[in-house]
Amino acid sequence: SRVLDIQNEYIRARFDPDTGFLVELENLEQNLLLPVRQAFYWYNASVGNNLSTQVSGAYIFRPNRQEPLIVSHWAQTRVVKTPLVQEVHQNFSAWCSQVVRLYPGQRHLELEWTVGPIPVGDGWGKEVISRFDTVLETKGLFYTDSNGREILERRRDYRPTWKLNQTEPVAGNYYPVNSRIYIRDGHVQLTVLTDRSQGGSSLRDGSVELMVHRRLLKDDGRGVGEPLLEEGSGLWVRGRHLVLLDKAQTAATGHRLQAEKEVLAPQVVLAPGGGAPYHLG
Amino acid sequence: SGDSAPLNEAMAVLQHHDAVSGTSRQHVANDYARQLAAGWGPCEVLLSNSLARLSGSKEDFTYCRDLNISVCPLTQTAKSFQVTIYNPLGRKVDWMVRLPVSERVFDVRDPNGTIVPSDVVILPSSDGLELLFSASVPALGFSIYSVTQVPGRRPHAHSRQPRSQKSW
Repeated sequence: SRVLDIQNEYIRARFDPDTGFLVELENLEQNLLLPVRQAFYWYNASVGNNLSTQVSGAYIFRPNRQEPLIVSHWAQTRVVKTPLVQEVHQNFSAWCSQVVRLYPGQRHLELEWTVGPIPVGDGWGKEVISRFDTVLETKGLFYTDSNGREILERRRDYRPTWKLNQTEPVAGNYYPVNSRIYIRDGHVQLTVLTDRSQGGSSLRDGSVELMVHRRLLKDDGRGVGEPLLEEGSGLWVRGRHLVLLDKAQTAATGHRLQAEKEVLAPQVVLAPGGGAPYHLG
Repeated sequence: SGDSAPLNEAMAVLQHHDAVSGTSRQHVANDYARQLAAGWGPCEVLLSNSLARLSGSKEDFTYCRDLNISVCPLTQTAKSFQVTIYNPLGRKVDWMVRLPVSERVFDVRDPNGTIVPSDVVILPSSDGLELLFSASVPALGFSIYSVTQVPGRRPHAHSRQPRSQKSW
């Protein structure tokens, strides 16, 4: 089909039928339409260079170049549409896939990613990111929540309390993301909620990226004494990003309520049934 | 008897950044995982006791730890089972339950015994099946849904084609 999209009463997500990538997000309730290209990339880990012998490792994120490499230029897609769920399954490579999902009544787009085991047979350590690129004019600003405290404004290549000499254009702009990261242009806000603490940044205006997995071949010399390299074939990681598109003025209502639902998510307990009546006595 | 203290202690140890960031040696990371798993066992018993008292029924409660990879021996083998959903949030939530199953037609009943809409979808990555239904759970409370396999009814599993389906 030339139309590849999923939609409920609040959200519509459109995908490029040629590449399989998410390319557009629409908030039907507020009549907001934002081109959003989402894809997976990986940074090639530094093993040291002329400027510094520092390698990328467990403590240190240091890519060997500013631009990450794309995992795949297209995704094999499959679509599931039922009354209770609509999903686009994207397979980017043997070690990177994603399900983009909408349930009825849901005001956010759910991206469930599965990454790993990261191949390192080529001798390159890899740090994998999910990146959202939009046309929002964010003027170098983005917002993250830090260590469970309030959401802080982050400005690219800047520190509020000293004059920064930026020597690491990627890692020097990465910040902790404990539950959310967002960008806005004064009118529209794009928020990404995470299900775990991750590193994140906005390295270009309109762009948001989150590191989802990493596998490294060198020890960074900061005390661990071994590289971030699990035994065997490596780890599979599965997690979720919840994406909300809102007006900037009202976005907080949406992402705060949804983040509560994520942190205090319902717990499922199963039983075969037919149990005996239980009385305290 | 159940006990939440071992999980409390494991969580306290896991406050160290080494436990979540990858800045520990592998054998240390393995030990963090061991402590967490050992703490969860007696906590499950505590939860089962609590649910038995609150619901008034002593059940053989099962906690499927591998639901994120669509594995749950009980739901994949039992012809009928109960799903208790506990909501720790201070407001009512509607939440989509997803459970791995091996059959294609189920009746799902809410706590009042009313049949609620459900679907079985095929997972394209594995060809496994998952049962979906929307559960409504009160604030700081729980709802118990009953799921029963329906033999002989025409399979309702949805295929991978991007076609729309009539709602139940």
